[in-house]
Amino acid sequence: TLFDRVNGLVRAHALDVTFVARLT
Amino acid sequence: ARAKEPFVPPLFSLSGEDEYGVTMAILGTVNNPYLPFATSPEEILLCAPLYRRNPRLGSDALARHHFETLLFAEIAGREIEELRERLRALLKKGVRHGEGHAGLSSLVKRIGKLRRFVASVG
Repeated sequence: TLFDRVNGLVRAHALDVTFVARLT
Repeated sequence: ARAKEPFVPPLFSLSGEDEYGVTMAILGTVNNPYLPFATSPEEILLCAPLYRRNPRLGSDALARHHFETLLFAEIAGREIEELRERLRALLKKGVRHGEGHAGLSSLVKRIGKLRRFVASVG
């Protein structure tokens, strides 16, 4: 699913809230 | 053109609370049909600008090319149009006795280079 894919990227690249801030 | 990294899912699907929160925030912020084709954090970041510029890209292009390459191709397409306008204006003005010939030649070269790049992306 899309959740699994994005979650996989989040975990593989240790993405955190600072990354989310760059999206907005 | 930049190579697209393959998506390698983690071995275990269990996710911590923080990771879950970040994932849901990404899904809530980048809410467009290109996101399922992102294979890296950089592509997640480029998802929205790419979709804004061209929301009609096919799944084949999205799966094959890095979003950066696709974004450059979109920018190149727009630049080609601008340069063609300049070329038309230059030709309308008339190029006499080598005057403006160098400018004309560099415009044609640039358009050719951009066209080859856009064609390589398909």
